[in-house]
Amino acid sequence: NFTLTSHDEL
Amino acid sequence: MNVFRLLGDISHLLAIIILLLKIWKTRSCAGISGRSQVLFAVVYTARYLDLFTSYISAYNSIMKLVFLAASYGTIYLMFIKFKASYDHNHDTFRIEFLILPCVLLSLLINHEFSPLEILWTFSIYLESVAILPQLFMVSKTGEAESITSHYLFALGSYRALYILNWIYRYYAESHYDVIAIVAGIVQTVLYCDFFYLYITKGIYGQ
Repeated sequence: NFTLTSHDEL
Repeated sequence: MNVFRLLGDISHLLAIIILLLKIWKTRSCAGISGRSQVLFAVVYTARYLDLFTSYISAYNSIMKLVFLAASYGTIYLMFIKFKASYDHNHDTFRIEFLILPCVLLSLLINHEFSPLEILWTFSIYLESVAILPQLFMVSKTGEAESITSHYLFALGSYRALYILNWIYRYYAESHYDVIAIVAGIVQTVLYCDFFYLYITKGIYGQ
């Protein structure tokens, strides 16, 4: 479940 | 969200607040690299453009806005309000040597060749080296005020804690982002010499 465009970290 | 990530964010927030308070209370930005601060503003601006495109959580959005505001606030204090105290002569690191390779690398090594993704990647690469003008300034003058040291320690700890967060996420969520991890390790390694001095001087130097 590695997503490209969702960077949920700061 | 795990405890390492939360501690990392708190550490990051603390660093930014320490810096703002230091400048505000002493009415001076002596010993602080304006070049590093400009690089950080570029980093946050390039990375947090996704505020307009993807919503993750209120926490995420608020923190992004705080980092942006604090970063531009710092620049305002350094280059306008307390400009006279800015130490030009010792802040001489050539930032084009950092920016250009990061631009090139983000065009070559990224997750997806799209404008926002390339900007995100660029910001990750640039953040990993953005502290170099500050570390260069400290080594050039041979000293840092203790408050500047606390700022650097908090700022360095943030990415070190993120590494623990990435290890945790790898095992707990099967989530990993190679670009962030490699750049985060580079970023943390750059602080190692400073960490060593901070800890040994903090314990034995007083």
